[in-house]
Amino acid sequence: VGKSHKIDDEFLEELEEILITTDVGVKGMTNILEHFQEIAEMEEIQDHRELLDLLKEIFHVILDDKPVPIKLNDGELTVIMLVGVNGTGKTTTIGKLAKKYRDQGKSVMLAAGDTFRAAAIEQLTVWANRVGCDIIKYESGGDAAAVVFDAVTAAKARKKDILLIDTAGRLHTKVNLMEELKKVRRVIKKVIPDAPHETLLALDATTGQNAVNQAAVFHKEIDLTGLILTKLDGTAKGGIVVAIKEELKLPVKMIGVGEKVQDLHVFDPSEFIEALLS
Amino acid sequence: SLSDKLQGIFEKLRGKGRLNEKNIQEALKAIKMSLLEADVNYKVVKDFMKATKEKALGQDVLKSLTPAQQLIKIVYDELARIMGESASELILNVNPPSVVMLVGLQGSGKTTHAAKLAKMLKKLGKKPLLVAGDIYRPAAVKQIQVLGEQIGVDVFSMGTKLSVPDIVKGAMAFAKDNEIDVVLVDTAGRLHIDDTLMVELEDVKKVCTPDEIMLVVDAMTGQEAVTVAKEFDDRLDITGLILTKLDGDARGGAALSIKYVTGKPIKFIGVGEKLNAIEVFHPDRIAQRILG
Ligand SMILES: Nc1nc2c(ncn2[C@@H]2O[C@H](COP(=O)(O)OP(=O)(O)OP(=O)(O)O)[C@@H](O)[C@H]2O)c(=O)[nH]1
Ligand SMILES: Nc1nc2c(ncn2[C@@H]2O[C@H](COP(=O)(O)OP(=O)(O)OP(=O)(O)O)[C@@H](O)[C@H]2O)c(=O)[nH]1
Ligand SMILES: [Mg+2]
Ligand SMILES: [Mg+2]
Repeated sequence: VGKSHKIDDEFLEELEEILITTDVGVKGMTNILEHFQEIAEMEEIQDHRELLDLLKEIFHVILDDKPVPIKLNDGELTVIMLVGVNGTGKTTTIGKLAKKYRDQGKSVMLAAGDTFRAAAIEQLTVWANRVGCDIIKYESGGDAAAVVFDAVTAAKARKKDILLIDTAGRLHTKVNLMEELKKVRRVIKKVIPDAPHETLLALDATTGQNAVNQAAVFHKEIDLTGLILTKLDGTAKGGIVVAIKEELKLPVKMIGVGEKVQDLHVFDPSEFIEALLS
Repeated sequence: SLSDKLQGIFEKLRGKGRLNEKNIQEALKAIKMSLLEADVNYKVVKDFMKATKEKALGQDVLKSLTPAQQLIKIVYDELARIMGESASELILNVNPPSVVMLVGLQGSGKTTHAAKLAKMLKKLGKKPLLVAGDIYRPAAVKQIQVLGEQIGVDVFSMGTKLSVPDIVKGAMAFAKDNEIDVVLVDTAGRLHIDDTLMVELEDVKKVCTPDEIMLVVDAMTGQEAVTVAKEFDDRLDITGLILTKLDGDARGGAALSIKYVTGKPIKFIGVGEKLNAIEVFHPDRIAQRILG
């Protein structure tokens, strides 16, 4: 952030540029600028270094200080469902999560809940083989809810620690596809009322403000528990998660930083904020 | 909508006597925010607003009886001018086979749109060939084979052990021997900053001398659209773009940013997952969507 030493128009414009170019979005920017001006006037902040620290602080307040991990049930099956619009990295992320939990000595099962897209089941099967875990899958074109019902039943019967459910990509604007997702959630609850224990939205870091619409609709329809921000190894900053946290209170739990099985990390707000402002 | 917003702004000003340069600022700010909300690139919006302001003052919008309408028209005309005058055609070679390469970031819709183009070309009486150029993504070859089967188009594959340029070389030989009209080369998704994989695309280009290199871009892409498009364009000299997933509610500002910065035309849009969900791009329609 540049050379101005007080909150003048030049400084506000620089702030606007940072917030927009990192995809925090117009609404996120407006909220942050309001917080900013209130606090800065109260504390009579005049030094530009202090202004930058204040911005960091506001981000910390919005994103929380410490990572929010994926909640695992102790000694009981944890059901984790991945959802999101097309191409955001759901299937790949499930492969990475499976590896992470296998490395922790947990038994993992996958559910091939994308029964629609060409070779979706084959794609998930490659990951199951790579990681060394069971996969419940049927013929392509079948009923997604049926596969998921059987997978939850099987995971419970075989005393698995973790069940990872892949779902087909779908635009949040497609009412019938959102209804299908709600049906999948209902059948999960038929087997385990408390499940899914985590419903994670895979969000592509290159996405602009449409990410807020995605999160809002998915959250309204099927109750999200968090986000996984993928493709952060690119040049996009993924700032929209700040707006999503502010508006919907949904935290980012994990980040995807590549296409390999190990490219999944716990979301660290401090590192993320540093990268946003770098 | 933006035009409602501007109407409201100018009506409020009407009571306050003569319109002047200062109170047109509120209207200009509303336009700027609308473009930023549409994910148009920040720098592009700055340039655009500078040109818009000059036009607005020059045309003396302030003296107009309908300043909101006049301002909207200035903005809309400028948007449409940037997007290009009319839909661009697919470049097909006089001497077959024509070659179309599809490139872009991970998950943008390349494989799906290779198949959509193949289906479209088949309907036009051409003999297309799909090339399985993604040797990395799990079951990528299977994916394009399944799509090829669905539309009755041959898929050329040499598995995942040979290099992509070698596979494409094989595809070109096959195409010539089998009287193929159009070769559609699907490639793996990649980051514009991955030099090794960008070099792979440059090598593929050398091997098949494409008539079209289409950058496939997701309509929901945010600010980074310009950086990505510029890098692919600088390295490959793309000939056009396919903007995908426009069946959602993304405003699609990336389209304006990319056209403004690269000058390359958007030729097609993807409007669904089914293989018939592809349309020729119409610049005026996206201008309306971006403005909001
Ligand atoms: N660079 C990068 N690529 C990723 C990341 N996560 C996924 N990908 C790539 O993104 C593309 C799409 O990934 P998928 O896992 O198929 O996405 P999906 O959400 O399951 O897609 P659909 O099921 O079709 O909706 C693939 O090429 C992945 O390798 C990431 O963190 N970084
Ligand atoms: N709704 C909608 N979905 C689309 C459209 N185009 C592609 N998709 C979906 O987006 C997802 C990704 O499409 P792919 O064709 O696999 O994308 P890709 O660019 O080949 O992905 P990589 O090879 O992994 O880089 C799939 O779920 C497609 O069905 C579109 O226009 N609309
Ligand atoms: Mg998938
Ligand atoms: Mg592909």
